[in-house]
Amino acid sequence: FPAATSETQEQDEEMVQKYLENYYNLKSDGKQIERRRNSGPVVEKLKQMQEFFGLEVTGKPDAETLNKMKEPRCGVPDVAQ
Amino acid sequence: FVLTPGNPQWKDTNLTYRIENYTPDLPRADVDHAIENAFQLWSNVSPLTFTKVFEGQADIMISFVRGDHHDNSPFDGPGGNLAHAFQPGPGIGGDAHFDEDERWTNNYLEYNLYRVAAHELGHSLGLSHSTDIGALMYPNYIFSGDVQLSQDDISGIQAIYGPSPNPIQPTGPQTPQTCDNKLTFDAVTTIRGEVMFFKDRFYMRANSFYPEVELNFISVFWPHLPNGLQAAYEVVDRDEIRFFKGNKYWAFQGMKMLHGYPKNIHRSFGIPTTVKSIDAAVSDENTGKTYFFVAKKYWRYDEYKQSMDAGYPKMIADDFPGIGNKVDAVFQKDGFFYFFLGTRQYKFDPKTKRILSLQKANSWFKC
Repeated sequence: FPAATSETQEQDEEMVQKYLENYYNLKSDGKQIERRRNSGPVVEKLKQMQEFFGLEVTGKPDAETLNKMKEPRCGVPDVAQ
Repeated sequence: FVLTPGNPQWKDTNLTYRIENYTPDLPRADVDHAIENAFQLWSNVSPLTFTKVFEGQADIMISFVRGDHHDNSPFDGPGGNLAHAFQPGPGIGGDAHFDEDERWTNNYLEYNLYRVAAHELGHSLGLSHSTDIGALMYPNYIFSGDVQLSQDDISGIQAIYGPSPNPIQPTGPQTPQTCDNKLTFDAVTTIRGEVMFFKDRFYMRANSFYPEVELNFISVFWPHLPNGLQAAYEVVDRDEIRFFKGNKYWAFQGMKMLHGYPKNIHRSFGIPTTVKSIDAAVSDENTGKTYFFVAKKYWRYDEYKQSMDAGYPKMIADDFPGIGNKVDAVFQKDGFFYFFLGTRQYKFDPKTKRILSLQKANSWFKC
């Protein structure tokens, strides 16, 4: 399996960030996800997402998690405020 | 199922809806039909009724919009978000928006409007996203050829609005639980070194690289296949998988359906026309012989000669002692046959004609 290029990694990080902001109410501070981070809101939200979809709960954006995030889905504003 | 936080619900069970505009992707009648059918799914299993109105404010307003459409939740162009809907309530409450940047269809191509509408209306009625992949309220788009409420969806809507007034309570399909002791299979086969198990609309796949058993719709890999397969086998030499239902079978290389399928089992294999369906099938990769199991009997087909061997059918009980009278599924791995009968699984050595072990049918799932 060829290693992902840095460009792909950056795109994936952006996607993870956007996904968690859209669907898991992650508050954006305009920064990309920090690498090698093993705690904090991103990891917590990732764990929530992985648990919901029955994936292995790692808190990391592994291939299976990324694939699930790439699937088209229903948007989030289910709650009218 | 998951209810929307705060458990919002409609007080009146007789609701109105209006289609504010139409997508150009489909004839208007098809849009009307998709939306009407989507409402009907929910009204069939609950006390709710839905009446279409053509002007003024309805409880549930339906529209096709793109990009920023002034509800604080802009759409994102093709793919990604397909649609969204608001929880029960006045004004925007209950409304369903479909992203006009998607291509809406009335078939298996992406994205089937009926399928997406059925999901969104679940939100309009107070349901949130379910974790059950077989439920309509699962958040990701999956189209398995038919649109139906699962038991999870029915339990969810009835938790909010109570049961259907129909004297016969509707039920829906359950999603298989891989570690359910009562789990049985429709068919099992090897596919390019893996083993795949089939049940109703779903496949299950245990892979040593992943800790969890993968459970998903058969249509994810093979959108042309029907649900409820009855048998499947792999011809390893040809890298071909064959799936059976009724008197038809479909052949694939990987995910690609081979030309000219489905074909008829009687004409292709010489199985008598009195046989209406195959219970189970397996091809011995060492001999090129394929075994078709039908009730108490079995036939043997030669994959090299492409003809049925003489002297068949024979009784399963005579040549597979201990296997019994009817087989649900069978596959071959490492020279052994694994027979599935209800919740039991027999490891059988075809050389010695002996059963080597008895296990639960779902033993491959490391429960």
